[in-house]
Amino acid sequence: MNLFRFAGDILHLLSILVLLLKIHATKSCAGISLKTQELYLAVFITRYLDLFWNFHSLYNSVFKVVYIGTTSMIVWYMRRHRNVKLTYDRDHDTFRYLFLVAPCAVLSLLINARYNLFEILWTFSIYLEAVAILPQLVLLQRTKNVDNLTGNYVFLLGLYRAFYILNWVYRFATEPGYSAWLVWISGLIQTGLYLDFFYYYVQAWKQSKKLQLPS
Amino acid sequence: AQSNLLKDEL
Repeated sequence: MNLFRFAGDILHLLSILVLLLKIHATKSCAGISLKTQELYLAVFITRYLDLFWNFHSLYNSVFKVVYIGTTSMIVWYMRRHRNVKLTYDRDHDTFRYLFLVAPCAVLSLLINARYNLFEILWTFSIYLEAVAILPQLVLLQRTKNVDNLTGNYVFLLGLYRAFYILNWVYRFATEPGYSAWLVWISGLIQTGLYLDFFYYYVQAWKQSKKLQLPS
Repeated sequence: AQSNLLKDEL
């Protein structure tokens, strides 16, 4: 465990909490993609299947339970809460699950470290996490005016990924024999997806203006 | 061993 990895995990948790609190406090999920949230839930469930038999550390186990729990709550709010579900922007959140899930499923069958069910599901979760933000980015693009909390949510998520890259660089430099190509490449692609958003987020912040994405 | 090494991250 190094500071970059720890910062990454905390930022990830923070991003989820920002979103959950926003929904809870405003009773609105306007601008939030349910597709992205459900994809993240699928990511967490397929990756953390080993929760019960593959104990690594209390730290990891607590985070796994918290990520699954908080993301489930967000999905529950958006689907079931009597007021929140009315604010869901389903007309703009039209990204097809299949476009993301199918290629990731095929890729995880073709490229994996070991050919067994749990290894393949784990690999699938790595690939799916890389692209799960796409429905959210498309929704932001469509609605143009991004409210502050939604913008901060996406920014914190991107920052979490950036810190994971620093963590890999640090581990590569300090741990002999450490290499993780599958995770690195997926992670680089995932972080790359945020670059465009980052650019506009920083611009808006510098000019202390409301975040607006171009068409 | 490699895949165990990967799985110490979240």
